[in-house]
Amino acid sequence: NTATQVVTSAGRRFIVSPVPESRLKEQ
Amino acid sequence: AEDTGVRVELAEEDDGRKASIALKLWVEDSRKLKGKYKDSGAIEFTFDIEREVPEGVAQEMVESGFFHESDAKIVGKSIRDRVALIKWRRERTVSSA
Repeated sequence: NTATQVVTSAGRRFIVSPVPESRLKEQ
Repeated sequence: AEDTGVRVELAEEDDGRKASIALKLWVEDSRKLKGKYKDSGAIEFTFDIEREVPEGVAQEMVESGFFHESDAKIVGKSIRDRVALIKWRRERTVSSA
């Protein structure tokens, strides 16, 4: 698992993780 | 809801009571975005459906470098649509109980 965290200046936390291939539309 | 190219889903099951819900957002079709999109994956965050404004979260995502300024509107709309659906489902559950 390669989730990363970003905390904004307003104090909100964003957790970023890879999107499973199956959830992506064909481009 | 309209296909904005940005997908927003519940990151956990909605218990119907908490004002603060966990959402997950990712880009499904980057061609629908105006700005350059850096593929950073799915962004998980909590959102207070009673006090927060979707556009505010979208702006924070722009400031954090996830999206280009020109796409703040489309991201905000995607969150707003999902939140509206969650609220609608909650109201329906309450009225049927």
